[in-house]
Amino acid sequence: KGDSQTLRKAMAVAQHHDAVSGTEKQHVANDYARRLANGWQHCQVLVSNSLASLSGSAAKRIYCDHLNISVCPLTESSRQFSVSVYNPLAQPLTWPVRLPVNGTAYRVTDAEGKPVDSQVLPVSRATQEVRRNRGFALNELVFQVRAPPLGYSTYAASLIQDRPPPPPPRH
Amino acid sequence: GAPIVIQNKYLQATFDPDTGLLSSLSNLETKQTIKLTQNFYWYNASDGINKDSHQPSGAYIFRPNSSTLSTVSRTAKAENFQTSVVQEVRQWFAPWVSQVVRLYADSKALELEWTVGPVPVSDGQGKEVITRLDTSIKTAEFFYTDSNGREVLQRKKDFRPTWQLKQTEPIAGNYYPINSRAFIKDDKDQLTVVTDRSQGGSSIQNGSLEIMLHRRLLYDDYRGVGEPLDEASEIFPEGLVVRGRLLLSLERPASAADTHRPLAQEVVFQPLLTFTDGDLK
Repeated sequence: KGDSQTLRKAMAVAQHHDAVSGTEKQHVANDYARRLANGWQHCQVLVSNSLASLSGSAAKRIYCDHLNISVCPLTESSRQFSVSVYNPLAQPLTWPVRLPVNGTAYRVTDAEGKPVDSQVLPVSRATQEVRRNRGFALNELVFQVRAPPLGYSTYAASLIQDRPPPPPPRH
Repeated sequence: GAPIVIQNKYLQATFDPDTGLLSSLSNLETKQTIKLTQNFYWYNASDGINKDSHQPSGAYIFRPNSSTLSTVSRTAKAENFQTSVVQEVRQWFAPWVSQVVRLYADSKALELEWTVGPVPVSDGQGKEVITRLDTSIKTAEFFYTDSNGREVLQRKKDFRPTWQLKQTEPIAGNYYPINSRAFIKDDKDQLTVVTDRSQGGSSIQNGSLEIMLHRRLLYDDYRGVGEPLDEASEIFPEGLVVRGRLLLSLERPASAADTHRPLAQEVVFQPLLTFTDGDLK
């Protein structure tokens, strides 16, 4: 059972001027972060339930909260996975997706099975340093997704090539 | 020796082969080009030992101890990747500062993904790290920041519209909040920066726009928090590492909002990604 109340309450606490401007003591900052993370955990269940209802699929949904540092255990280890993109805007969306992977070539298709142009790039050196021992992806799978206003779209990715050398940098 | 160029149908960004830094930005649709150099710098935070004021820089107070900036590095090691989906230049400035400049195939904005930290303070100096965009735009001391994510206000260096200002803080006194965007412009060109979080920013020199990225300080500012702004984490006990994105658009001033408004909306209301293992029929 999911709920949005936990995040709502955490957001309410974080309206304090110290939280907004970052002038709280460090242990208070840690507590704000803990409350917000807990709230998001509850919301994830709610979002999963909504998407299951809309899509008619009860498949377990995974959230990757560390995509900004190229960490996502599912995409790093799976040979075949799907990505659902929910667009909260009231206008169509085109958005670049970067997913940490360990293969070097993937076939990406949209919901109708049409191929989508995708590329695999090596993870940047800075990212490797930032994430330290938290992620193992060598590469990132990059492709553009589209989603309708206030709606979602789904893309499928499957590994077609494992471990050839990554493309060399041009400079 | 040839310049590094990344380009899509809308934008072209050029990098100086000697320094590895951005050197120009062009809008290929409107056929406008500006000189654009971008680099990372830091202000030395005031420790409160100052003849004018004993106020240290802290969580509440941004107060550099001088107007002189230190450069993280005058050059960047650069790598260039060009694919059909994205073109990117990865710049490495120092062990604690790096950046990826990206241009996606259908994008009207140049993405700067910066990574800063852990900020070194073993030299005993608190640091306020900024990035600065230096352009050929003739700004005449004017720049623009949004006050609350909706209304963009005109700012003028060392000036307040409703009272006679006696400027005592030449840097901090010109910093303003940026909640979603800031821009500089002249009659022909407008460079807009869309941020992914609230930051501080200013235009200290004509044609330039600087944005605060990270702060690591050694002293409390005696305004109530009672501790220096010196955040660490379990993963990085030696100091916080921060990563963020700036989106740059170059347009004619009259039509610039057509680009930066939807851009900022996409940043604030980003899509939500969920994953399922295997084939989701």
